Amino acid sequence: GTRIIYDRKFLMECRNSP
Amino acid sequence: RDVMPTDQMDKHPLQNRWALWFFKNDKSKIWQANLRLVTKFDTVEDFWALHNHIQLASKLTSGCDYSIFKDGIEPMWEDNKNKRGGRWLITLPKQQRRTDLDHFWLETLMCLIGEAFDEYSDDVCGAVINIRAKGDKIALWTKETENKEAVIHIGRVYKERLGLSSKVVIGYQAHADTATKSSSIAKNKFVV
Repeated sequence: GTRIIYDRKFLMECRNSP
Repeated sequence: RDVMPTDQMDKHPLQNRWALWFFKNDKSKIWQANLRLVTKFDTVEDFWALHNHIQLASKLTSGCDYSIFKDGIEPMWEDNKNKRGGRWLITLPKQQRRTDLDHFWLETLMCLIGEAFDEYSDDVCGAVINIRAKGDKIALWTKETENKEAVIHIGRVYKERLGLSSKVVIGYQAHADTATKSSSIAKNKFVV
């Protein structure tokens, strides 16, 4: 199947979103 | 979609469910009694909620560990998923606790939950941070020392993600060697 990959940039954006 | 609870909406699912473990050294108890499962998570948002809630690794007392492992794998050599494996080991001298430790640990966690090693991410079991007076350690555990291609790929990507200079060499040790070592230094099976 498809692997769910998140890069560093995306993860950090999620950290900062409300 | 009608049955999805509101708090699950708009969360980003992870490839794997992960478990956070905490170890606190209490010499009056046996090793296993000091190891506690804290919680499990499987979305990006739940990861950050957890990370923002718990104590930074650098603020833990000496003798404590955090471990993060895929659901179903216990943070010990003896687990069936770990016993043929090994670890990429980062050792930090005392003065780096203040400057680098929390940053390196967070990068490690993001490599794991984000599946940074592409198809070789299946070889990853988890990661451990040891807070020790004589020097802190961070280790990324993989499942099979014989999967050389996976181990090397993971090591190269990991070193790059930590931002380590090409002059720095990090080593991979088999758990079987670490468990039976007679000296304090286990031999490196691979280096990058």
